[in-house]
Amino acid sequence: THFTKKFKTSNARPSSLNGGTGKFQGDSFLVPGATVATLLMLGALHARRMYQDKKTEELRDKGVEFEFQPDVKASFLRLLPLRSISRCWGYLTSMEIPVWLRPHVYRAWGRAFHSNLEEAALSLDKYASLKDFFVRTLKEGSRPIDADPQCLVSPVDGTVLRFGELNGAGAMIEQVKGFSYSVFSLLGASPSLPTTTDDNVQEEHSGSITTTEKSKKSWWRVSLASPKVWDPTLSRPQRGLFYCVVYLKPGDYHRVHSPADWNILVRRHFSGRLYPLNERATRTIRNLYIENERVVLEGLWQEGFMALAAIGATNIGSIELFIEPELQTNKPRKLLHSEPPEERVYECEGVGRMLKKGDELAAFNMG
Amino acid sequence: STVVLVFQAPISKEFNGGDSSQEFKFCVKPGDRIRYGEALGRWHSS
Repeated sequence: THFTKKFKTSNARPSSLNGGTGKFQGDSFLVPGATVATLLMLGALHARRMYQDKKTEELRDKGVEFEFQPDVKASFLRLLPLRSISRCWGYLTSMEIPVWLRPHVYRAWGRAFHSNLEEAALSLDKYASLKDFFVRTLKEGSRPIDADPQCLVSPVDGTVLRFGELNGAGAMIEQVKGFSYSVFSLLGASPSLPTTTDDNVQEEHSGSITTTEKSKKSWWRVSLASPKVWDPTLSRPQRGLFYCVVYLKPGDYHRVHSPADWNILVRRHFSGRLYPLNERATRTIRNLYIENERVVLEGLWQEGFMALAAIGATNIGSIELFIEPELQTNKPRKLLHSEPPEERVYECEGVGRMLKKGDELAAFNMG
Repeated sequence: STVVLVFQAPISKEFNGGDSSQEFKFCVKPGDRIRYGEALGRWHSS
């Protein structure tokens, strides 16, 4: 109605800019027209993405597993200055929004990305920028921490993509069916990464024992299984190496918490690329998780080794560590990049960084 | 953004009559939504 009225007014009162000829009326209509067209295009793209997400979820529910399939769009992404785009996005989203507009912008964000705004710790008009809103804290009690001492809790809100057990030093994590990456490449060369299970270690130590001797030992164990000769090490649980991959959607709460009582000994920062990390990207980009910028925290918990890799993406490129606020990620960089990871050993400064289960650890920031 | 967690956890015992009560088991499945503080996996002493 506004545009129609404006158009009619323009017709009734030809602009004096063109000597009253009325030629300017078309131009004055073009600007709001272009804005409307852009908004419509963005709306259409968003609707298309939501439709595709829904279809993907339906297929996943039916048990269809997607296979790795590189395509032209993925190759094209390599040519884009994703780091600059990410930093520019960060700059735009850090701009202060007028107080009256804040609730509208954040509610629109919440509707688009299915965020639960009721959980936000502050009222919506208190978040000065979209960036501040994105890393909002939650109301106390929103996330009860599972108190079972024999459980490991999720460090983030998100969608579980994959999990499983790893075997040996060359252990591979499946990115998507048909493509895997090595856990060593993800975490970096780590001397504390267990390369074998306890079971394998025992087998390696007894490598020279013949099969006959092994069977004799088994017999002795069976025949002498009394409290007097019982060896506690035999019934002690052995340990394996596991992994779990959790994806955070744009509407999710974006802070990272400690999954257990954890003593963090080392931090590594890999300054890599900033590809998107959505479902499509995991299917089409090789080595997505080991090419992207990430922060790896490594340490010990009650059952042994534990490492957490927080991987950045184009829109959420920087990772803020609350245990090391001076760490800067998503920095501008040279075109050629083959830098080794930057490492900091917390252990040298004492006993490492002790965290309790559920303690706040890091946050993913926009840009 | 994505988080990958790599950790050691108990696996099944061999010398306890096949009892795997101390084995770490994930209590989620791929595609599940999870919130921080919720259990990813558990193990229990017999």
